[in-house]
Amino acid sequence: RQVTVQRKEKDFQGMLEYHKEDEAALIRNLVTDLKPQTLLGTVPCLPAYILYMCIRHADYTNDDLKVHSLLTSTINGIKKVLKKHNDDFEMTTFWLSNTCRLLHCLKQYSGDEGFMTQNTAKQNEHCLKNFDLTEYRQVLSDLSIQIYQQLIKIAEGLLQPMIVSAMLENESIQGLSGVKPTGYRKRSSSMADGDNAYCLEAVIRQMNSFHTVMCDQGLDPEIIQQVFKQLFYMISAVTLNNLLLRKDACSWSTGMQLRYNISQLEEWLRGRNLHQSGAVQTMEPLIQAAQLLQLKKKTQEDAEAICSLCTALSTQQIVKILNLYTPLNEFEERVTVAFIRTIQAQLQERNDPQQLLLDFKHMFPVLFPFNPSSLTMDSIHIPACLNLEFLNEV
Amino acid sequence: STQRPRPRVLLKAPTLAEMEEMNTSEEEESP
Repeated sequence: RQVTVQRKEKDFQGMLEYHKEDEAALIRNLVTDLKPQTLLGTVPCLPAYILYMCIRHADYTNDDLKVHSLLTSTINGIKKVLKKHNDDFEMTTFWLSNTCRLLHCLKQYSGDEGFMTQNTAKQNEHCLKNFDLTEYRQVLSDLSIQIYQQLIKIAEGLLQPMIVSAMLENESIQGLSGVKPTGYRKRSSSMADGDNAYCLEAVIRQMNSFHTVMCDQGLDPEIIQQVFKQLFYMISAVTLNNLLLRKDACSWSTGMQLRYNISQLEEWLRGRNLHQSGAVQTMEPLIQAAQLLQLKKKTQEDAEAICSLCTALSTQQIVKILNLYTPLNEFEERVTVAFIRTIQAQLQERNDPQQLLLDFKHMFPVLFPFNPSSLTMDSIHIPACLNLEFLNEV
Repeated sequence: STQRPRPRVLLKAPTLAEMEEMNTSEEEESP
């Protein structure tokens, strides 16, 4: 009688084994040569999970040299790919997302109880057994900061040419062009009519594109919020700086258009659930400048109203806007010297910064809050398109 | 009784800048 011994398929424990000589191919196929589009439709941050599963196997076999080598090659591979694609928003987002995810995995599975509070029992089985990778976590955190800075630089480079045109020059409110101050230079500065003239919709379209890419690549929501806080600060600072230098922009009608544009941006933030990001707060000086352009500027009461309203603008900025303010027509008066002196007297107690213009290149410090994943390693399988057939599931 | 897990061994890592330096010198050495 023939006896059939049926061997039970061994359970996948969420580890990936490879031979040392395949490390270069692993880094090439998973990091340096990988196109984010290849992984569309798969689990976001798949490379990070695969790398963690490889690290875990090297930890399981107590092979410290393999762990060192894999982490070093991974980090160098990521740096190389970022250098090569230093103007590619999608690629940079992809690697920010994956680097942060790898960092989260190294925390979530470190065995440190502080990072295990949301783990399932199964996830706790997937913790590292032999090595403490705290120092590598620091390196990955530093790398994440570098990638974040590259991402902001790319986004700012795309947005900056649009700002003055979209925020100050484009007239989307109908009938407003009839109430421009005398001598208003239409589309002045470098923004001539034509290709370089942008409307606010172009800015919003660009931000929609950034937001979609970041969400598709599984970037942590807290990081997406910080990206938009940074970008809104830059938009606001560039706009305000231009306003502070351009007489033709300091008018009631520009104030009106500006308030409308800001409200559109605020609405966009609400629509994308980003209103808690702190982005609106970064626009406060610009919001106040727009209001200042629209307030009455004549009596003692007007001066008091201006002083109590414009708390986010410095005395120097308020005075500059008042000095530049251009009446709409012969019926509106210029701001008098006496009025400006009244304002200065009321604000002399303030300890305001001396510089007139905002540092539009200022970067807020970025934070990467710990964000554990609910995925379990044994549920992750490697798609054939990655060409990683030399990895063995253990 | 629950077994206390063995303490993990700290793997020393170079800083990001040191890693880059090592990488650059390796690239320079290779033809």
